[in-house]
Amino acid sequence: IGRHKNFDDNFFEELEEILLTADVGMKITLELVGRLKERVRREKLSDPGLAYNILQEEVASILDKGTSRLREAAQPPTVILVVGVNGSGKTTTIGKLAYQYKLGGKKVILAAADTFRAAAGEQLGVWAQRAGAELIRHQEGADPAAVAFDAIQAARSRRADVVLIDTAGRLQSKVNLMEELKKIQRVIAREIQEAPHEVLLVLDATTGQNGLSQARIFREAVGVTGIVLTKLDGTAKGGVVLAIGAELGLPVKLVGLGEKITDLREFSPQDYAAALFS
Amino acid sequence: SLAERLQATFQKLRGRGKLSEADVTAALREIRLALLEADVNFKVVKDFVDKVKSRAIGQEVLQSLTPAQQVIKIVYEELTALMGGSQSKLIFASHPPTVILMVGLQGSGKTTTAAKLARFLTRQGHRPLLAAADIYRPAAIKQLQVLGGQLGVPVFSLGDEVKPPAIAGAAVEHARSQGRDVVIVDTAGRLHIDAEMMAELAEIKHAVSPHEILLVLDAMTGQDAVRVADEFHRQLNLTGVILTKLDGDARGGAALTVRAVTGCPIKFIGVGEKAGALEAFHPERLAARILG
Ligand SMILES: Nc1nc2c(ncn2[C@@H]2O[C@H](COP(=O)(O)OP(=O)(O)OP(=O)(O)O)[C@@H](O)[C@H]2O)c(=O)[nH]1
Ligand SMILES: Nc1nc2c(ncn2[C@@H]2O[C@H](COP(=O)(O)OP(=O)(O)OP(=O)(O)O)[C@@H](O)[C@H]2O)c(=O)[nH]1
Ligand SMILES: [Mg+2]
Ligand SMILES: [Mg+2]
Repeated sequence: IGRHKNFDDNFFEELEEILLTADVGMKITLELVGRLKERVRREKLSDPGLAYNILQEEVASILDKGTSRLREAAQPPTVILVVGVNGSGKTTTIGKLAYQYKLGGKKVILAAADTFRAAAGEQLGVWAQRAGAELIRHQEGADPAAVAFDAIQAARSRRADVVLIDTAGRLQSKVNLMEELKKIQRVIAREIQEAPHEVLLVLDATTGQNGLSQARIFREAVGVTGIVLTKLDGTAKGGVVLAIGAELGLPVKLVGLGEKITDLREFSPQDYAAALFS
Repeated sequence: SLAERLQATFQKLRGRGKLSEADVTAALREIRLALLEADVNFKVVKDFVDKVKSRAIGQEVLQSLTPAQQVIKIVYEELTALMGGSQSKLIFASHPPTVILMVGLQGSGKTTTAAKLARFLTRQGHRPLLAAADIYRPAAIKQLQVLGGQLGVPVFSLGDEVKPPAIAGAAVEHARSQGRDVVIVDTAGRLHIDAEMMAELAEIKHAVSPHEILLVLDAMTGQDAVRVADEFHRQLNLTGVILTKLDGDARGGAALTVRAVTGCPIKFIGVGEKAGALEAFHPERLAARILG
């Protein structure tokens, strides 16, 4: 958009296209375009080359919620519940996160609370091995809440610093599956005051407007505290996180940038905003 | 709903008898919004809206319909026509085995859908063989073996140290020797911009000449569907699409995008996690869902 000569209709049409194509959605797109138009008018701007900086500022301010740091419990263990729809990258993200904690000298326990999907426990087992974390697993079909419970007991007795709880993917419209998730959260909360200390919603960057519904319903169900935006190494921009930030106040805390154990990074609103317009 | 919004739009207009340009332009604004909300690609929406506009202006409003309903009828028919109307049955080889190659982005549902297809084919009297050609994802082979085991469908694997093209080739040979008449090759999820991994798919294709190359696409995919579909189609020449996770509440606009961009038929839809959750694709149903 920097090549336009002035802030004419073509300029704003092209800006609209950039934002919509990034999955920002119509509501936030109109809002951002509106804000830019207001600044152009108020500050009598004439050079569209300036638009980039203004837009990046606006986007970063929507996404900046203070800190991307994951919460740490006053006393160990810190309990982190990982949730989200099918295939979004939960299990892989837990492997990456476990590795990060391990690098920081923490003792990590992984809970295989996806007791439903074929080879879910085996998959997490490989990540546990790669990350140097311990795995708590029951047989297939076991009660996921029981696995979470056992993992917390194990964390206490073995003095672990962090418990990462993997759950089965579930579509937010499935009431019975959301009830199962609420039960897991209740069991965790009953065992440790203030737990889970983080409830991370893992969201695939290729997701369209359904992402807002995912964030809304998962938050309502289990009190999501942050988003992990995965698969940002693709061409999708994950723009739905703007609506999630603006309407629900939920921060993106981490981004997944690939399938390797090191492909996890803390979220930076500024970097994200810059990438949105590149 | 779109119907309600259009109704409100038309309250303001005088148009009766024939649809005027003003009527149609106002209605199309709402339709464009609905399609974008449903994740249909920006450019696909533009082309589609232009098409509807030329069809709608000057059209007689049927006695039984309001102008709003008349426009919706046109949109619904255009959407249905766009998404349907082509070979949505599986292509079988004249000499077995038929080879079906499953491709797509990470996490879209390929492995689960491969098993669903195996179950579908078994019930149709075929003897499918599942081939575990994902050697990267932790426990991917195990996942397919567990699913195959639950269905009584054999799973061919050479472990995770043999390259996928060789695995696929050996699977087809194995099928011939064992009288299995369909080979379903499960592959690793990959990005359309990962040159190395896309080249691997081209190698698998070269090794086994699949009769079907099916893009497995998540129904909640947003605007990126256009790039994914375009790239996979350009490099592999897809024969069909399977849209998964339609048991959720995503509108599924990516389906229209993929159809518009590749011209490929949607052959099946995934409507759940169990092996039986595979259904035939009905364009009019998806049209209604996309319109919301
Ligand atoms: N390119 C890329 N792929 C990713 C990323 N994160 C996860 N994946 C891949 O996405 C696929 C699904 O990952 P999983 O960790 O199994 O996802 P999940 O949410 O646990 O899936 P379910 O448990 O079945 O709901 C795998 O192929 C991962 O390697 C990422 O940041 N980038
Ligand atoms: N609800 C629902 N879940 C589905 C459907 N199809 C697949 N899934 C789920 O989506 C998740 C990912 O499925 P997989 O079959 O592992 O996906 P994949 O494409 O093989 O993943 P990668 O091999 O990592 O690329 C699993 O939790 C599946 O159970 C569907 O139609 N509906
Ligand atoms: Mg998982
Ligand atoms: Mg798979």
